[in-house]
Amino acid sequence: MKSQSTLLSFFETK
Amino acid sequence: FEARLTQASLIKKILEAIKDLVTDANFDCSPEGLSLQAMDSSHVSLVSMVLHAQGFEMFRCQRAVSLGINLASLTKILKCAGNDDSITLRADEKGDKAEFVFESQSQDRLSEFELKLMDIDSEHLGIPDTKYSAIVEMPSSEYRRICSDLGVMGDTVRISVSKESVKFQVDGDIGKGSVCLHPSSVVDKPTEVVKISLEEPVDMIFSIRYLNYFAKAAPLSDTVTLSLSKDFPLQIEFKFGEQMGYLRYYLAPKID
Repeated sequence: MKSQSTLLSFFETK
Repeated sequence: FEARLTQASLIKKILEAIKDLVTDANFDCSPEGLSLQAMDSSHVSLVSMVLHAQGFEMFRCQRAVSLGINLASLTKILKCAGNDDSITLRADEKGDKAEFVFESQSQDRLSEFELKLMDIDSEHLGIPDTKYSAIVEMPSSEYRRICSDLGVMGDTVRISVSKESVKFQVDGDIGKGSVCLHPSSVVDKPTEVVKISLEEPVDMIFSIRYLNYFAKAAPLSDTVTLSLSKDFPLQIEFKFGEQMGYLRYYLAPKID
């Protein structure tokens, strides 16, 4: 089962 | 800050393409142009819009200012602009209101609106320069059709890119389906081209609901570019002509 990731785990908060 | 665009339709289309994903956003004005970056509330997707200063008929910005705008309110105001009207946007240093002036092509009708601005605390994300494994360019109408066709079958789509094709597959409760596009061999119209640039094959799963939101940008550009790398957010780009700017979406993948 695949789950939805969020962008926060790929891109850094500036 | 003051800027004038010849065609209000561009701003109207941009708004249509983002208002279902984002409710409030900062329009960042700088001497380079007008830009916006915003995530949807679940942080699954991100919209990044850039309108370069040289794409405007007139652009004046002495110092950077952020205009916090409720997109539903902006939609109401832009409904009052004709597609062929020119649009002038003004904001002063206080940044508590923005002024919109719409003028008909024949210059015999002028309408003015003032919009109250809001303070928006938005998280800005740094998007790294990425060398994607697979880049697919296709007609935006084709993209929209695939997303809407497959969206009725299920919630997720598997996108597989190889040298020979890009395949969109859905597996839902009532059954499954797929659409496969091959790179164009004969090119009649540049806007009907399917192009694939591949470093390595990619096979990933995404939410169709978001891909359908992004399809609302199809009126902005004849073609769309999908950039993919394994276990990395998908980038979908709609360009507004060569010098004007772009609207990009990022979508986090479904992962194990």
